[in-house]
Amino acid sequence: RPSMIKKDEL
Amino acid sequence: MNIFRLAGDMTHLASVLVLLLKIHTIKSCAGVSLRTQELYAIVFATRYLDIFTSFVSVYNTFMKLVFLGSSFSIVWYMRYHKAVHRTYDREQDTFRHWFLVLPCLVLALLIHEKFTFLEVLWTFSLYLEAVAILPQLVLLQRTRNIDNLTGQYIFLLGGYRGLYILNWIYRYFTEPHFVHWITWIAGLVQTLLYADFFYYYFLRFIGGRGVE
Repeated sequence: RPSMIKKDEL
Repeated sequence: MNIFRLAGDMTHLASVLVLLLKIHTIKSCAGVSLRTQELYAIVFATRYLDIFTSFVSVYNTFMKLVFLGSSFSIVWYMRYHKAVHRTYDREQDTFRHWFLVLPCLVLALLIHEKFTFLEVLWTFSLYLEAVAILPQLVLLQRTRNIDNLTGQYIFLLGGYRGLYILNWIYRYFTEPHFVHWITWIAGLVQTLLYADFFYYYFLRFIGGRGVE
C-alpha cells in the first residue's frame, strides 16, 4: 500500500 | 528528491531564517502573529514525532531539527524575550487559533491513511499547517502596513508549499503508486489561502513599496 512508503518528505 | 522539493525545502528554510533574522537582529516581532508561530510549533512537533524512530537521510533529519528548533525558539522569543516581547502586538493578534486545532484533530481522526497514533497525528499536522497562516493573515489585514522582512517571510512561507505541489505532480508522473490525496488536498488548500496575499504582494512588493 502506498502509505507503507516511508515518509521521505518534510 | 527532485528540484521542486529541494526548492520547496530551501524556500521554507529561507522563510524561517528571514523571521529569525528579523527577530534576532532588530529585536522586533512587529506584525508577526505569535498564534501562527505557536500553530507551526505544534505542526512540526506532531509531524516529526518519528524523527528518532525512522531515519530517512541526514538531510531529512537535519531539516526536521532546524524546523523544530526554529519554530520553538521563535515562540520563545516572542513570549519571553524582554525586548522582542515588547514589540509583540497582543491586542491585534486575537485570532482564536485554538478553534483551528480541535477541528483539525477531529478531521484527522476521521480522514487518514492508517488509524495509528503516529499517522493520525501526522495527518493532523497536515490539516493544521493548511490553516496555520490564518492568524497571521488576519493580523496582516489589521495592521495594514507591514515591514519588508515580514512580507518576505509570508511570501516564502506561502511559496514553499506551492513548490511542493509541483513536486507531487512530478512524483505522481515518475513514481508508480505515488498517490497521497490527503497531503495533496491539504497542500492545495494551504497554498490557496495565500492567493490574495500573493496578489497584493506582487502589486506592492515588486513595485518597491511595502505591502499595504
